[in-house]
Amino acid sequence: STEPLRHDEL
Amino acid sequence: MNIFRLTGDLSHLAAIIILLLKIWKTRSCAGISGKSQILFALVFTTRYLDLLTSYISLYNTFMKVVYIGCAYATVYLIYMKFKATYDGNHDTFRAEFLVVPVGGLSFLVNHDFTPLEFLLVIMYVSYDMALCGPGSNCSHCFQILWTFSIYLESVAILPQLFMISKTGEAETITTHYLFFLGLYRALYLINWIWRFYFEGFFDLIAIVAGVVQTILYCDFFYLYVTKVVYSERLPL
Repeated sequence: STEPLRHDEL
Repeated sequence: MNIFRLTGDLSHLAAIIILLLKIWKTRSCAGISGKSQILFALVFTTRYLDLLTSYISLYNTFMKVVYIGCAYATVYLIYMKFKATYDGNHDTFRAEFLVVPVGGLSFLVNHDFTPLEFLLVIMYVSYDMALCGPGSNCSHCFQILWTFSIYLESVAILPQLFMISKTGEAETITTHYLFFLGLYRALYLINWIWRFYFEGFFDLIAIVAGVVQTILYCDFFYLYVTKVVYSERLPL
């Protein structure tokens, strides 16, 4: 998958 | 969002603001490692590139912009505006000894590729995409840069701690800065325990790097609690 991983933390 | 993550973020923000205000009010960056601040600016830049590609929340975007802005403002104050007060002779930690291994590690251990897969990708024996090119959304590059930032953040404070150990002392306000920075890491550890139990969230890269980073502050925490409370400076 080319969907970027979402990092929700700062 | 849980209370530990929120207070962790606010503690991080407090540390950054304390340092900026200290330099601004005293018109001096004596005792501050410019190298650590450059590394933190690099950390925020490489981690928050996703500002360009994905929106998470207003809070998330706002904090990222503030962190990046403050990091560059701090570097500007140290290396430009108050350059004369910068104690470069004592800021001798070799930052490349951190950046180069961390860069290598972020290629080898990240969420996108195992080392073998990465080898296949760079040899163009890859399965469904090359790293860059038409149709690429930069996600792999961003992922590696995110990993790089996580690893780098865990060791970015070392030039500052090295500088303090070299000069043998730190101003109280500098110790407050380090305390809030360490507190932020400790709160994030609790946040991950919380998220693991209540959300099933588990990010091994962030957790391992976070544990390493928190351990680096332990010696300082001990000195902070036992010494700074009673005296003006941090004797070592």
